[in-house]
Amino acid sequence: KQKVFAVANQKGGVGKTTTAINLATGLAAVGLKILLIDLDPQGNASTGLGIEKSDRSINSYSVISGETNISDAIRKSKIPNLDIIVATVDLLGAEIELIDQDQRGYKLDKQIKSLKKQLKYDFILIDCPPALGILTLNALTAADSVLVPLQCEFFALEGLSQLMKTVEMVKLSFNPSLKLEGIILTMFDKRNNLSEQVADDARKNLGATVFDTVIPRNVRVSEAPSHGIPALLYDHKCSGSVAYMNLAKEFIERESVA
Amino acid sequence: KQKVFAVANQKGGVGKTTTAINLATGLAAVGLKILLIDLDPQGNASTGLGIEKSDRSINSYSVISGETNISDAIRKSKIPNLDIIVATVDLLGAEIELIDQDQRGYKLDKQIKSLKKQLKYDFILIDCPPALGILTLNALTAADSVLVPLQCEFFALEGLSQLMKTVEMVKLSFNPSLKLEGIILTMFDKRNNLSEQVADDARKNLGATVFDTVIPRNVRVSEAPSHGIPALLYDHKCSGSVAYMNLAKEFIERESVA
Ligand SMILES: Nc1ncnc2c1ncn2[C@@H]1O[C@H](COP(=O)(O)OP(=O)(O)OP(=O)(O)O)[C@@H](O)[C@H]1O
Ligand SMILES: Nc1ncnc2c1ncn2[C@@H]1O[C@H](COP(=O)(O)OP(=O)(O)OP(=O)(O)O)[C@@H](O)[C@H]1O
Ligand SMILES: [Mg+2]
Ligand SMILES: [Mg+2]
Repeated sequence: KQKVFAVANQKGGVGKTTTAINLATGLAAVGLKILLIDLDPQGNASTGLGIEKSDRSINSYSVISGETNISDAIRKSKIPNLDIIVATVDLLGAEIELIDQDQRGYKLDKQIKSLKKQLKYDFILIDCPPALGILTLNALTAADSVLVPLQCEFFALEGLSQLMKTVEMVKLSFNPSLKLEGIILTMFDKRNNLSEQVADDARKNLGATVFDTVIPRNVRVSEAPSHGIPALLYDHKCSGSVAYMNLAKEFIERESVA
Repeated sequence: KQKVFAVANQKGGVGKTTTAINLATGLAAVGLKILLIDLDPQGNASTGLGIEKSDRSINSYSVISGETNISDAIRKSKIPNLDIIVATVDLLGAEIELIDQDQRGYKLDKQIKSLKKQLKYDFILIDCPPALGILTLNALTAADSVLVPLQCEFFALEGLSQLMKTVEMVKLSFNPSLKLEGIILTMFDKRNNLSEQVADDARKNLGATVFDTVIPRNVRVSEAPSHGIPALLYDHKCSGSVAYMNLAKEFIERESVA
């Protein structure tokens, strides 16, 4: 119980936040208790779940800096079974402030471990910024497993090997039990060959770690955040929402056999 | 002469690298002497111009760390009038190594200033990573002006105010003459309302700082990097290339009246 997943990829704009929000919502929709931690100074996951910037005085920076106990930073979202810890631009300060501290990589892990005793959640998802800095390090150290959204584009594929090296490094020096949960193909556009090529390449090189479910490019998915709700609520029948619901089911199946 | 531009936006995947490569190519095509500096540890601009990862022993990390003199790190690209300084993942080290140094924000600026005496280039473009860390700080401190690619999506618009605050902060503490060159709307998809809304919003709030030229979403643009050449060479007739050529012309016009 209470397995922790980092949603990470240093390549920008690959669908980390969109996957974190919609996978969390899909899992909550089938009754699992989910906590989403927004660890990106941009605070997109917090906005995508409708929490105003003015309403984020207790946030993931307060948790990582040790100012606040994690259970005091958790709040309910509009979605049943889905709680969130929001993010603000204060997180930018964490990169500088933590750099000299010995335990800089373990700040989040310590806080999440203190939650473990309460066993409130089935899964905890952490949305990471597009960088391999101290924030992503904290997420990878606190995680049992890494979920990697991979946009079906050439530059995104190029960055994958660097991400895998970083996961190995974190495994060696910070978190020996860190695993790769899987690669999720996102923004697949059936109208162009490039998506097909990237998907084939990924499956050829990474085999079964690539989820069967592919998330299509679907404008309804990118419209949802401006309404402060996940795509699954904004338009549950669109191709993007159906895909995220299938991803949640596949995710649960993989977990139960793991 | 020798004006320096940082191509920056902490939001990931908004078209920084694609704009840096294709604007640089468009400017070089009309005879201007251009230097492109890849300051992203992902090294996408270097890959997009066809330079293998194995051929990057002298790079922007060697420049920023002071190991190499900037003029020894410059090399010719396949494009006439376009030179490049490549990037490797070594740049990730710069974030940690420079943090304690007083002059951490001025490393690139000092090196570029030493180039000024030779007056070899009309424009220098710096491709930034998706973060507001030391690398982007170095680019903003070395720059005369900032070019901001803005993807026509909701999350991208949300990040703009944070970027403007950062530019102001850099202006106050590091580089008083830093200006905003302009905002370039990218990946505009005429098939959906969201693009239209974001473009209208941006023009309403930012007025004339938004370039007239809008870059459309065009799959040929995203195919070009896998061939190691700019879209302008890969398919000069596609809508993306035509738009980048128009952007280069508008850029030159704006410069000559400035
Ligand atoms: N399946 C999809 N179809 C269409 N648009 C999508 C899809 N997934 C994500 N998007 C849009 O693409 C953009 C990038 O996605 P998102 O912000 O989730 O990526 P990210 O990896 O979290 O970015 P960053 O690196 O900045 O954190 C967003 O504007 C989002 O709305
Ligand atoms: N006009 C366009 N039409 C279609 N695809 C595009 C366009 N511009 C960029 N892309 C593609 O979108 C993706 C993101 O673009 P790019 O990598 O240039 O953004 P970036 O801001 O540099 O990303 P990062 O934040 O990771 O540095 C790339 O796969 C690129 O090929
Ligand atoms: Mg994100
Ligand atoms: Mg880039």
